[in-house]
Order: sequence, then C-alpha cells, then structure tokens
Amino acid sequence: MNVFRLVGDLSHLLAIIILLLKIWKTRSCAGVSGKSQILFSLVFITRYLDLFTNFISVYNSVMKIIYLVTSLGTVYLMYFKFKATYDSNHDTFRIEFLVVPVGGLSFLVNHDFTPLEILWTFSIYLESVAILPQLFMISKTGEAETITSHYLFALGSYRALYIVNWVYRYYTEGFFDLIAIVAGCVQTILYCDFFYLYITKVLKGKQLKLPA
Amino acid sequence: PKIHDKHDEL
Repeated sequence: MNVFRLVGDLSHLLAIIILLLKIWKTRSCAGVSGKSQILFSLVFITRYLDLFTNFISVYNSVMKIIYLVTSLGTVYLMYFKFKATYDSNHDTFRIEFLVVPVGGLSFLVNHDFTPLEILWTFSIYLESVAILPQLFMISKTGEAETITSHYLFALGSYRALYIVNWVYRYYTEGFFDLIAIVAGCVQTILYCDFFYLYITKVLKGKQLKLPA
Repeated sequence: PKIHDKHDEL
C-alpha cells in the first residue's frame, strides 16, 4: 500500500458516495447513465469473487464489500426506487457492444486460462470502458449537472492515481501487471476530454455544457 | 506476477 493507491481508493469511494447522495438527496437519477452503473456492478461482481478465494487484509475485504454493496445499491435506486426519474431516452448506448468484445478479449488475452482469472481479466477490461454510456449520455444531452461532473472527476482521478501507483510499485517492488496497466491507461485516456472541461468550466463555477 | 499482488489492488 502506498499513498497513491490509498488516495485512489478513497477517490473511488468518494465518487460512488457522491453519486448515491445525489440520487438520494434529490430523489432523482436524472442525467445518470443506468447502463454505466450496471456495468460497474458487473465489474465489481466479476472481480471480487476473489473475496472467497484470497484473503489479503481487512482493509481489502471491507473495501471490496463496500464497493459491491454501494454499486448494487445505486443500480437498485435507479431501476427500482427512483425509476420514474431515470432518463432512459438519453441512455441509449448499446452495452452489448462493450460486453461482447470485452468478453472475447478476456478469453484471448489473460494471465491464466482459468474461470476466476478470465473473470478477473473481464472485469479489468470492462471497467476501462464502463464509463462510455455515461459520457455518451452527456454528449447527447450536451450538459451535465455540476454534482454529476464532480462524480466523474472523482472517478477519473481514481484511475489516474492508480497509474501513479503502478509506476511507484514498479520502481519500489518491481511489480507490474500489464493487463491492468494497459486497461487502466485506456480508462484514464477516456476521461481526458472530460478533465479538460471540468477544469476549464466546473472549477470556475460554471455548469458543464458542451460546445454546440 | 505473484497472485497476491493482483488481488491486493481494488
């Protein structure tokens, strides 16, 4: 554990909490992509099967359980409790276009051809693109609520911090995992355009609106 | 890579 990892994990947790609180306080999930949230739940379910096979630390297990419960909770709020406020007309990204190729790739490029390892690889690849339905939704409506942009910023920061963590681990422990690094870089690159808008608009107190 | 490392990260 290093500081980049820890801050990255906390940033990830903050993102999930911001989203949950936004939905809960406003009693509305308008502007949030349910499809991205389903994909994130799928990411956590397939990755954290290792809760049953590998015990690392109390921190590790507790965080995994929190991520699982909160992401499933978000899906529940969106598709059941506040379903009437869900903006499905704008959430039209076809997730099979992500899940199918990612599934195929995780069978082809993995560290070990075993069920758990393939599911872990699937979760890493899927996470890297899971935000696309959300970004697609924003590009369709041309704007995002400020709170939604804070959510995205925290979520993007998490992966960017993980990259710094991997650089640090490579130099201090000689550890690197190519699958995680490549997927993590892809994931971070997807946020770059958003980061630019966030810094130039949201931090200056303006709402995030895409240029027409 | 050691299996430990992979499951250590979230």
